[in-house]
Amino acid sequence: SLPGESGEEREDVDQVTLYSYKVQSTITSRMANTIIQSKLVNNSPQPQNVVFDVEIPKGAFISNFSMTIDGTTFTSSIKEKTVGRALYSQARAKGKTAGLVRSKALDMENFQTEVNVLPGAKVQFELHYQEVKWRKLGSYEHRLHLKPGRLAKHLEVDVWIIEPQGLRFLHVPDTFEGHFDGVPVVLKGPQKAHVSFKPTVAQQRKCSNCSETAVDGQLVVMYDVNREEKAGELEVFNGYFVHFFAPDNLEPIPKNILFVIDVSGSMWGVKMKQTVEAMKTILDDLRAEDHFSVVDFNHNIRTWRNDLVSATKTQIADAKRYIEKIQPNGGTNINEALLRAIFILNEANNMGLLDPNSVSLIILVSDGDPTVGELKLSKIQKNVKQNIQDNVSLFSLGIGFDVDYDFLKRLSNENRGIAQRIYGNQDTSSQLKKFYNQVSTPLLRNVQFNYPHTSVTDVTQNSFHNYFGGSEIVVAGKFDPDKLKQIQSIITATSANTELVLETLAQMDDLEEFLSKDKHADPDFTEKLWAYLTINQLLAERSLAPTAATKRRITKTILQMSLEHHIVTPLTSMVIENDAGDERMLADSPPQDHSCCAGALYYGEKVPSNGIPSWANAAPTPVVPMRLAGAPVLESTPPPHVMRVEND
Amino acid sequence: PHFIIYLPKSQENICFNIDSEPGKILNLVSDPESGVSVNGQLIGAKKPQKGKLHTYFGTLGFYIRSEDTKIEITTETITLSRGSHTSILSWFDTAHVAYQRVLVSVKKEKTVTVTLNKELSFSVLLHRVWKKHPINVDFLGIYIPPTSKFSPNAHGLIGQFMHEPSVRIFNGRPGRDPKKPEASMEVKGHTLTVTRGLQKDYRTDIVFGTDVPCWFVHNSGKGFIDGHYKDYFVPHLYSFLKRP
Repeated sequence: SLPGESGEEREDVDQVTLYSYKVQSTITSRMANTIIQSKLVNNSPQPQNVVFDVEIPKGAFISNFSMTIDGTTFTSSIKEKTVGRALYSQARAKGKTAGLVRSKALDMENFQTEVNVLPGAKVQFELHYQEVKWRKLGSYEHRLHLKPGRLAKHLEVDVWIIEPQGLRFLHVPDTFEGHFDGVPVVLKGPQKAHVSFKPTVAQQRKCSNCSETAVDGQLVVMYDVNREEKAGELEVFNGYFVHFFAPDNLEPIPKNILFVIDVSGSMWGVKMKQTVEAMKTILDDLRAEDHFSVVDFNHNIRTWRNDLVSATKTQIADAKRYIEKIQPNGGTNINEALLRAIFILNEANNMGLLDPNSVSLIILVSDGDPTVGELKLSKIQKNVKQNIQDNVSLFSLGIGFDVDYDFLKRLSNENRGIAQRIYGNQDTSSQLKKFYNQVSTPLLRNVQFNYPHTSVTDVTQNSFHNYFGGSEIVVAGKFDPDKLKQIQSIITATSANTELVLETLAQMDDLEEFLSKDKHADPDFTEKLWAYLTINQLLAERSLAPTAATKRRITKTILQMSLEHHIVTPLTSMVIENDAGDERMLADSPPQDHSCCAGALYYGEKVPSNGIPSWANAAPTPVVPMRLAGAPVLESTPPPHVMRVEND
Repeated sequence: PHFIIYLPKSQENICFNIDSEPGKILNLVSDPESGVSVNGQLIGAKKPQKGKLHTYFGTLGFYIRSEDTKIEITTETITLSRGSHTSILSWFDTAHVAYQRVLVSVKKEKTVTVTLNKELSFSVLLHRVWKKHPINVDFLGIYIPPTSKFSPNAHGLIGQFMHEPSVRIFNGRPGRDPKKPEASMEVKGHTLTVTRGLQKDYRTDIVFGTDVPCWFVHNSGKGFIDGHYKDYFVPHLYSFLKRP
């Protein structure tokens, strides 16, 4: 009789065995390199389709992929998109596909490979990607999505963190609902840490006699670094430098903030409910010295108050009541809504009602494209740019997938802000609040990074409209080590009511010894960080390019850098082929909103470097000598000398 | 703390020490008319030496009334307050902060310079000692160049000398201790016995300092300073001196 006919439960023997699933992540000064490796065996008598599905953070750059199937190795190379497609079409691999697809998860995307494996054959996958850790709300968050798909004989995750500035704290929150309590092991030193996560097969099981794996989620490591100098940390190595700037202990700058909320019909239901809930918390967070108002729009434009009002408890309570009564309906007139908000700010500014030292922000929340009024997106962009004043920053939050995110990104980037996608689900409210918390505490305005030495070149965006508490501005550049023994940085900025000049110096060999002592430290982190920033900023500039020629020039630079630094960007593809070159797969970047530096809060500009402003060069206190010359000794007591007095 | 008062007209340095106790706040400059006060709070060494606990300036406070600006300098931080706004720098910074007429410049681990209106300026030096030293503690020094910018009623342990008193030093002679020459000094109606001494100016050499020969006034400057040094205790870091 066939096993199982006797009624006993024939355990479903897994056709494919996951022999090992290993993740190694190394963060060197915010630059993270991650390798995911998976080894499987097909134990069944039939060929099996095996999928290697890895979720990677949006904005990460894939740098390498290799695969070995039954002894045949496939390696990857980065090609210009059309070249990649041509190569692929010449030798499409049979029964093998690869690709980068949009993920449903928040700011993630999927790298998927599917291959057909013969009975008894072994297959190994290995993917490398790199990303920059952006500081948000006072910490860096490193998320590793673990999805082995089945129990693994060896499941090992190792995260090494190497921060020359020193670790202020490091924390591994429970993200598996307690299932793996006690499994993550954290070793933390002053400047380094190692987090390992190696559950046994038994620990991986969903339950004691289950055959499914409970490992399906994100391992999260949160940390922050020490900050001694307000001028930030300047790290130089290998001809590149990176400047991390995150000053604290500064007085928040008063803000004038206009919330522009889409209340068209498509916002009806969860989205509106979540938005109202978030707005109530956000309004409560306003500081007494802040000024605000609310503009809600569909095909009509309404305002809670026609001008900015002081964030007193009474006003906030009244604004909350107003928001609670909103009933979403009708079309979407983004153009008029933004112009109304801009008008309110301009009026207040022209009437001298705004504190000259304040920061003005517009936060647009919308879930769709314009359907009423001006529909042409480029015209809306033009209207906004023409009317908004230089001291106003526009931030756009796009809820869901119906919104033209690229439009919101362009709209924000060209008006000193950024856009962020918000997912329309039960989590909308916390996403809105989390975003607001990132911009709720402006600490500096007009922040400019200057590297006066002429042999410093290729500096990334170095001028920023605002600096918000809890975040970090990162600037990078190149220098000629033969000409420079140290790099000087001069940062000029305006805080609540003072002009600031912050200087710092970095010596060439500051990091040499530190990095050489750690086998995990990435000696190329400065170069990779510089390339990552440069390419991302170019991608954003490219979408704002005013002419086709400019766009072509930027495209050429991005392509050249992508190929040089061997990374998959929207302009390159990864061709995966066997040694013979007669089997090829193609991995493309998904059509994604490649906003500059997913996760960064800033979209700045590049401005020429200046020196120290004249006011800061005020002559130091005159060293008025106190007759330091040896006063005539009254008595020449042999030998002529002057004695000390007690208490010296 | 040691005081060195340079008298430009007589071209003499006059020194004195104030031996007091940790926590006390000494008024250094008090000029209600121009609205500037400078006070120094004492800290003690980690433990007494030969039964005596040395005291130093651990915190200096500057108050500039016209700008509603307070600057507190400790051996760790430089706190700038204007009205309800506060910003904190550290000695690790190299920074310049301009509050309209007040400029505060920090040179990493060395000096803080407070300049008012580009004409009045004070330098504060940081003396960073070896953390594990059994006795020594970090402390501050303050240097105030002679200026005519204070009002005639400026006072305080240092402020009172902005308007130079006339001194006459005569009858130089070997002291009771033959190694310590003495002389007589006429000042403010008193005739004091002073001893030839050597103090230090650390502005050009923060470690060893530069020798400054001076006439040392004993008993905490009695007779050279107006009144008794205890008259210069003030309750807060930003107080003006209450004068009789």
